[in-house]
Amino acid sequence: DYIAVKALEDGVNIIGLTSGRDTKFHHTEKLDKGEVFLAQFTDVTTAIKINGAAEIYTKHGKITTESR
Amino acid sequence: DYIAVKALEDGVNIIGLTSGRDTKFHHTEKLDKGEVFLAQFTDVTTAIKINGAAEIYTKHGKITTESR
Amino acid sequence: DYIAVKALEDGVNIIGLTSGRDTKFHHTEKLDKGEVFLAQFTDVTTAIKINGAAEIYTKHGKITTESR
Amino acid sequence: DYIAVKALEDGVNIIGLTSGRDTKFHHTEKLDKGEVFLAQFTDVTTAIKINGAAEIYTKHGKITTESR
Amino acid sequence: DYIAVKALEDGVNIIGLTSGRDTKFHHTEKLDKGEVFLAQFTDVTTAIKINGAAEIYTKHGKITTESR
Amino acid sequence: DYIAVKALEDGVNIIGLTSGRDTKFHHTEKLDKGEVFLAQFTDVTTAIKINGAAEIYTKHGKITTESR
Amino acid sequence: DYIAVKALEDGVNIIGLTSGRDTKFHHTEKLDKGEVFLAQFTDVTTAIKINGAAEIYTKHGKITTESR
Amino acid sequence: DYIAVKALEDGVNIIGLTSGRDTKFHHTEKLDKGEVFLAQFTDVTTAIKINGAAEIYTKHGKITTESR
Amino acid sequence: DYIAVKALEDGVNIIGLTSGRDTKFHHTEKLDKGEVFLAQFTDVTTAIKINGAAEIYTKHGKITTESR
Amino acid sequence: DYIAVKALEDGVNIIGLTSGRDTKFHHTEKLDKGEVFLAQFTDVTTAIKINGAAEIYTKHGKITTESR
Amino acid sequence: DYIAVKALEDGVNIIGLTSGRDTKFHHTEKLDKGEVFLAQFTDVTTAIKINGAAEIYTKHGKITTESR
Ligand SMILES: N[C@@H](Cc1c[nH]c2ccccc12)C(=O)O
Ligand SMILES: N[C@@H](Cc1c[nH]c2ccccc12)C(=O)O
Ligand SMILES: N[C@@H](Cc1c[nH]c2ccccc12)C(=O)O
Ligand SMILES: N[C@@H](Cc1c[nH]c2ccccc12)C(=O)O
Ligand SMILES: N[C@@H](Cc1c[nH]c2ccccc12)C(=O)O
Ligand SMILES: N[C@@H](Cc1c[nH]c2ccccc12)C(=O)O
Ligand SMILES: N[C@@H](Cc1c[nH]c2ccccc12)C(=O)O
Ligand SMILES: N[C@@H](Cc1c[nH]c2ccccc12)C(=O)O
Ligand SMILES: N[C@@H](Cc1c[nH]c2ccccc12)C(=O)O
Ligand SMILES: N[C@@H](Cc1c[nH]c2ccccc12)C(=O)O
Ligand SMILES: N[C@@H](Cc1c[nH]c2ccccc12)C(=O)O
Repeated sequence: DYIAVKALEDGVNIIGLTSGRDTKFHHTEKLDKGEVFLAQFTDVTTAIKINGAAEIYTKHGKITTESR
Repeated sequence: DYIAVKALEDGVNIIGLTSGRDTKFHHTEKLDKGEVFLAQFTDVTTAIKINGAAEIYTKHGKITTESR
Repeated sequence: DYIAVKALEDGVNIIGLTSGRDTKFHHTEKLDKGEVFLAQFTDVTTAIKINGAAEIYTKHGKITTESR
Repeated sequence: DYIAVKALEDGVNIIGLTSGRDTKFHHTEKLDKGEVFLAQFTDVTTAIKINGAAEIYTKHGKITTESR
Repeated sequence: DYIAVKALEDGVNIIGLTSGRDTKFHHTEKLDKGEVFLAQFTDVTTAIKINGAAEIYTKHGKITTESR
Repeated sequence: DYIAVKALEDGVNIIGLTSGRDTKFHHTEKLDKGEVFLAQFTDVTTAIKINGAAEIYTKHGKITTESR
Repeated sequence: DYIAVKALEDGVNIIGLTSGRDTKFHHTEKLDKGEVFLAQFTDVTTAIKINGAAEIYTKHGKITTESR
Repeated sequence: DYIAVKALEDGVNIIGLTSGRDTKFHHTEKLDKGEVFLAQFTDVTTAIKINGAAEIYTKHGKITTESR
Repeated sequence: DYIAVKALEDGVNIIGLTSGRDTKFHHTEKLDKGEVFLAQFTDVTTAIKINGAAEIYTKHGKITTESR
Repeated sequence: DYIAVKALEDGVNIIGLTSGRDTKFHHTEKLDKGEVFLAQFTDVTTAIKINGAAEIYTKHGKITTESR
Repeated sequence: DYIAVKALEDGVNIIGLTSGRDTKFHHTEKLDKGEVFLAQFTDVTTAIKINGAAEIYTKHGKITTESR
């Protein structure tokens, strides 16, 4: 399973959270407007948080995040 | 399997509950309005509780939570 | 497999029943109106009982429970 | 695989029958009107009997039981 | 795989036949009118015989048995 | 995989043939008019022969046998 | 995977051919008009030859053989 | 996976080619007009060649070969 | 996974290329007009090249090659 | 799972990010206008970043990146 | 998973890139106009680059590359 995120503005953050009993931020990928980031769920990453204006393409359809 | 949650207001809580015979809260992720959180079911997390106004995208369709 | 339950009133109970030869209540999650609870079937939980007014989203469609 | 049962009256019985060469009743869950019970087929439970007025949601569609 | 049987009259028989080289009746479940019986195919049960008036819900659609 | 056979007359035969290099009849189930027999393909039964008037429900649709 | 063959005349032959490097006839099932034969592909049978007038139900649809 | 071949004339050849680094003809099945041959891909047979007028039923649809 | 190739002229070549780090031609099957060749991808063959006028039936639809 | 990227201008970058706890750029493939790059998610590559004007074909549909 | 490439001009290149931490070109297949090349993703090949005018048939639909 992977999702796709298209940044609609500069400074969109895609944050990977760790698997296991302890949930921590392990990586933040910053996107500029117009860039796309494709990311899988993995052994390491079982949750993903997104902020800043973006389009998120998931198996449940397209979801948009709003600008802070 | 993963779900997606879009916060419609500040202070939305996404709570992971532990697997196994003993069901406890192990992590609460707080979202601000417009943020999105994608979360898998895992070995550790077999139930998820959500409160505050949000849209929840699941394999059974979209479900909205109401503000407390 | 997971189900989703949205409470239509305060005091909705979602009860997990144990797997194996001996069927017992092992956890009751109480929801307030407007909250949503997502729960998997697991090694520990092979049956779930729900009372109080709620919407239950399952692979067989949406089912509503009535208030006691 | 799981089924869902919604009780249309008090006193609906959902009976689990044992797997293996010897078929016995191992658990009866009693539902009050409006309650819902979700139950998997498991290593222990390979057949389920339902009496009392109820709606049964299965992969083959919805089936209703009649009152005794 | 499981089937569902709804009895349209009292005295409907659902007979489980044994797996393996030797095919024998190992269990007969008797249903009263309006009751429903859900049964899997298992290591022990590889064939099922039904007599008496009933509706049988299978992956190939609904089949009705007639009264003897 | 299982098939379902509904007898349209008395004396319908459902014959199981053995798996392996040697193909023999190992069981014949006789049905009376209106009865239904559900049968899996198994380690022991890799071919099934049906005679007498009946409806056969298979994954390829419904097939009818004619009276001898 | 299994196929179904309905004989449209007496004397329809369903021939099983052996698996492995050496392809030989290992079994011929003779059908009378109106009879049905259901046969799997197995470790032993990787090819099937049919002659005489019949309807053959396969995953690719229905195919008819003509009388010799 | 299996294919089905119906001969539209006498003398249709269905040729099995060997698996592995060395590709050779290992079996030719000759069909008369109106006969049908069903053949799997196997450990031994990873390619099949067909000549003479026939209808070939595959997962990609029906393909006809022309007479030489 | 297998493809099917129908030659639209004499001299159609279906070339199997080897798996692994070293990609070489290991077999060329020559087809005459109207013949059909069905070929799997295997441990040995991970790429296939086709020249000469032919119809190629793949999971992505039908593709035609043109005459040299 | 694989994605396809078609460059709409020269200088499109497709960046592979490493799996595991440490997320780093391990390879950047540069495309000229009109070229296509097909890339799987692998043990090594669990996230992909794309910049420059391109069309990205994913299981969630087509997504376009804009020029920097 | 395999893709199909049909060359619309001479000199179309289909380049296989190596799996693992080190991404290198390991094979280039050159196609003449009208030829078709079918290629799997394998242990060795986890990315493919295509240049020159061609039609690429993928699970995400048909994509065309333009002439250099
Ligand atoms: N560490 C948690 C992360 C997580 C996944 N899904 C969640 C839902 C809610 C809260 C946390 C999570 C886990 O792997 O299980
Ligand atoms: N600890 C429980 C959590 C749970 C999952 N599904 C449930 C349904 C009801 C109550 C608790 C649960 C388990 O893993 O099984
Ligand atoms: N302990 C039982 C719980 C159960 C599952 N499905 C049921 C149906 C009926 C009664 C009980 C059950 C089991 O795991 O099998
Ligand atoms: N003990 C039986 C229960 C059962 C399942 N399916 C049945 C059908 C008919 C009668 C009994 C059964 C078994 O596990 O196989
Ligand atoms: N003992 C047989 C029961 C059976 C299954 N399918 C059948 C079809 C025909 C006759 C008997 C059977 C078996 O397990 O194989
Ligand atoms: N003994 C044979 C039975 C059989 C299955 N499919 C067939 C087709 C044709 C003839 C016989 C058969 C086998 O298991 O393979
Ligand atoms: N013995 C052969 C039988 C066979 C299967 N498919 C075929 C296609 C063509 C010719 C023979 C065959 C095998 O198991 O592979
Ligand atoms: N011996 C080859 C046969 C083959 C399969 N697919 C092919 C495609 C082209 C040429 C030969 C083949 C193999 O098993 O791989
Ligand atoms: N030997 C290569 C063959 C190959 C498959 N797909 C390719 C794509 C491009 C170039 C070569 C290939 C491999 O097995 O991986
Ligand atoms: N190294 C990370 C890369 C990654 C995958 N998905 C992500 C989502 C967000 C941030 C990083 C990632 C991992 O394999 O898990
Ligand atoms: N060697 C890389 C090749 C690759 C696959 N997908 C990619 C995406 C981007 C960059 C490189 C790649 C790997 O196997 O993972």
